[in-house]
Amino acid sequence: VHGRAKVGPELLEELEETLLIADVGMQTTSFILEDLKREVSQNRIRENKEVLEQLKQRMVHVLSQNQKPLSFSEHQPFVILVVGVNGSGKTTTIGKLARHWKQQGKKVLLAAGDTFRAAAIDQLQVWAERSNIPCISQKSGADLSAVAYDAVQAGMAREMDLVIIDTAGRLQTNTNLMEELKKVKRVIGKVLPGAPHETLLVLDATIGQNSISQARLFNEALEVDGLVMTKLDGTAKGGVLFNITGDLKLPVRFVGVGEKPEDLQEFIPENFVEALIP
Amino acid sequence: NLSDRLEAIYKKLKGRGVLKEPDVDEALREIRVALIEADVSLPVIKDFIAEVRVQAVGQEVLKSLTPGHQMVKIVNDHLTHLLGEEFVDIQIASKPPTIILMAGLQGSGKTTTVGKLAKRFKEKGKNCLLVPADVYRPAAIEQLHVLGRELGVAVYDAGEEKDPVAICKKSLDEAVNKMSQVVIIDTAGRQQVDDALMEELKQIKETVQPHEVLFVADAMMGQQSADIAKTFNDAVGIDGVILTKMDGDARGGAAFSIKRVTGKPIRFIGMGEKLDALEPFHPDRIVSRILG
Ligand SMILES: Nc1nc2c(ncn2[C@@H]2O[C@H](COP(=O)(O)OP(=O)(O)OP(=O)(O)O)[C@@H](O)[C@H]2O)c(=O)[nH]1
Ligand SMILES: Nc1nc2c(ncn2[C@@H]2O[C@H](COP(=O)(O)OP(=O)(O)OP(=O)(O)O)[C@@H](O)[C@H]2O)c(=O)[nH]1
Ligand SMILES: [Mg+2]
Ligand SMILES: [Mg+2]
Repeated sequence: VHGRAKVGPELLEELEETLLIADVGMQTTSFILEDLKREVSQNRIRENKEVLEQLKQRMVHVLSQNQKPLSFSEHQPFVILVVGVNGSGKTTTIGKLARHWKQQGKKVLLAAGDTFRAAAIDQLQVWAERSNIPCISQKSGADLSAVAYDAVQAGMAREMDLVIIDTAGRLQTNTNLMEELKKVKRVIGKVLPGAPHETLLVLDATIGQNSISQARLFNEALEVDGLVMTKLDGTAKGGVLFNITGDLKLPVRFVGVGEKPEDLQEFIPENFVEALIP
Repeated sequence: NLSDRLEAIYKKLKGRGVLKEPDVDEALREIRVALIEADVSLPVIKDFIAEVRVQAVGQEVLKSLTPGHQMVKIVNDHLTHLLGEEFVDIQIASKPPTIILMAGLQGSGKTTTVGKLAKRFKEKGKNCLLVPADVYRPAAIEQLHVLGRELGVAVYDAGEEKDPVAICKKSLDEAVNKMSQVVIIDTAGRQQVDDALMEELKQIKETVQPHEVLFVADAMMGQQSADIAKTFNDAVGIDGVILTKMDGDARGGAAFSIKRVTGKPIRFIGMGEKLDALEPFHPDRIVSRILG
């Protein structure tokens, strides 16, 4: 955009488009731009360069206010339940996270909780084998709660630092499948009070405003603790995060930037905003 | 919803007669909001709004409608028309096998949809050969074999071959041996900006010369749907589209973006994870979803 030129209405229109195209959404775009529009109209910001800086600062602020890192030290094992809609990247993200934490010297145990989809158990087992990490599984069709129960028990008995439980993808509007997740949370909590310590919702950056419905409904059902956004290596910018983090006050734990084990990054608001508004 | 919002705008209008420019523009602002909230890509919205404007300004308000309802009707009819008014099935090739190539982003539902298509063909008496050409995703090949076993449909065994192009080429010989009437090739998910994988897709297409390239897209896609579809279409030429995960509450604006930029028919929608959850596409249901 145009540096030291005097601010005109075109700049704000251009910014509105940039935000909308980034999937920020109508309401959130208006919210983000409203203070800026007022300051411009009252002549308190006079240069394009300044508008951009103010805008980015505001956006970084929205994303930063709920950020805090995951800390495992007070719980052993620290139990993470991974949830999200079909194809969002849960199993792959678990594979990446497990390897990442094992490399940091943590003892990790995985649970193949997707007992429904074809070859879902096999898929997680391949990731586990590649990092030489134990994976608890039962046969296809087994009950998610039974697998989760086994895994948390094993995690406790083997003194693991982390237990990560994979679940089958499900649309947030499928009441029965959301009930299944509520039940597994209760079951896990009975084996190990306070567990799962992190309910992690995996969102796909390519998805539009429906991510907001996903976040809201998964949160209503389960009280989500953190988010992961995947597929940011594509052209989608994941702008829905402004609405979701602002509204639900959730931290973004990691971002996925590809399909390989190393394609996992810490979420850094400044980098995220810079990619959205270059 | 949009209908109510337009009604509220037009309550201020005194008489009937003709749809005037400022009133049409006010309504179009509301329609733009609805389409953005529905995930229709911005450039697609711009063209659509311009076309509706041309149709609406100066139009006589029908005696049976209010101006607000008239605007909704114009928008509804135009969107329905653009989405393709009727179901167009995959054409069976005059000389078998009919070769179908699946393409799309990661996680869009390609492998599952191969299963659904195989079931549909089998029920019509056509025997299929499914080809697992995704060599990257852990257990992707196994996933297709599981579906094949579940359906009693043959799945090509590539043995030690690791190159997707070679797998596809050899699978066609197998199809001849088995006298398969339909070959459906499952490919790895790929980002449209991944040059190496887009090149691989082009090579697969060049090698097998498919009769049908199906773009499998997640109905929940956001603003990038237009660019993504256009890139796939420019790279390999899409013949048809399948929109998956329509059993959720996504508005589905991506359907319109994809149809608009490729001009290719949406053939089916995925309505669930089971292999019978594939329905022929009819525009009316998705139009009301998009308009909210
Ligand atoms: N490009 C890209 N692809 C990703 C990323 N994360 C996951 N994927 C791919 O997305 C596809 C789906 O990933 P999965 O891990 O199977 O997703 P899932 O949520 O477990 O899917 P279901 O269990 O079927 O609901 C796979 O092809 C992954 O390789 C990412 O950050 N970038
Ligand atoms: N609810 C719902 N889920 C679907 C539909 N189609 C596919 N899925 C699910 O979406 C997820 C991804 O499906 P896959 O068939 O593995 O997707 P893919 O495109 O082959 O994924 P990659 O090979 O990794 O690119 C799985 O959990 C499927 O069960 C649908 O129409 N509705
Ligand atoms: Mg999975
Ligand atoms: Mg697949």
